[in-house]
Amino acid sequence: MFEARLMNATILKKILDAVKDLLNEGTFDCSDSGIQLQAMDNSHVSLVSLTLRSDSFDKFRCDRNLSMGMNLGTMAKILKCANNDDTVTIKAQDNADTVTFMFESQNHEKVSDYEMKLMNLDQEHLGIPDTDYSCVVRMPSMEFARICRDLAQFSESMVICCTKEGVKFSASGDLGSANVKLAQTSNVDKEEEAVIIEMQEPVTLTFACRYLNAFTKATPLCNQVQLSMSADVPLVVEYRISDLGHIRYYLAPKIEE
Amino acid sequence: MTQPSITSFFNTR
Repeated sequence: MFEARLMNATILKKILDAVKDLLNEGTFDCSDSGIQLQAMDNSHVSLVSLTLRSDSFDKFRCDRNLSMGMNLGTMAKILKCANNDDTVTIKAQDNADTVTFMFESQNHEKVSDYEMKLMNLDQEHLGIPDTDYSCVVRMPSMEFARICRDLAQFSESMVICCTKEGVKFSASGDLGSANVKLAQTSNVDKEEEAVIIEMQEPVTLTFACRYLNAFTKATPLCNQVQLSMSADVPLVVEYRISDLGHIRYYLAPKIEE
Repeated sequence: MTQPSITSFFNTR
């Protein structure tokens, strides 16, 4: 028996919004430590890794490890049927071929349940090595989303150059070029507005704007985003999900032909 | 520039 409850549907809606543009389907691996989803986008350029810890759920029971393949478009449709302040309970029997989403209004007077067929997904699991990154940038997630949106107008690719002075985002194409420089925040009044750079070595890498923009769909989940970069390895774009866990996106840098 | 697949960086488990 699997049962996981959150007192508020909002967070689950935001999580689905953060993945559904990249992934059509995904396998939710459930164990007593929580729920994990790892999946590549259709073109195998980026990887999404979602971790939700069991101890942060309002109720969590997982008697046996369970892998539930879900159509994320359908799951998003079902979650649209929940009000933001509804309690959400996700339930499945062991070896079941369906999962049930139950929504309960705050006054307990409306209870709805939606059953969804599970899919048998033959997805590759990738082993992500522990990496000491040359540069780790923490910055406001809204600012990152804004920069990705603005620079995508100029080119398919964006160069991110990080030094200890700051981080520079650049794009150039037929229309012209754009550069946005952010300096490290000197005094931090509000932590969520800070730009903080931890640098071992400067890094310059090129990434596809399309994927970066897809990652910024997670912006409503967290005020800050963390970018971890090293030469010749995938960028990690991480959004923390309050005390529940995190969503990480991995994107391989573009290379010279 | 070319876009490599993420699978060329992470091993299949």
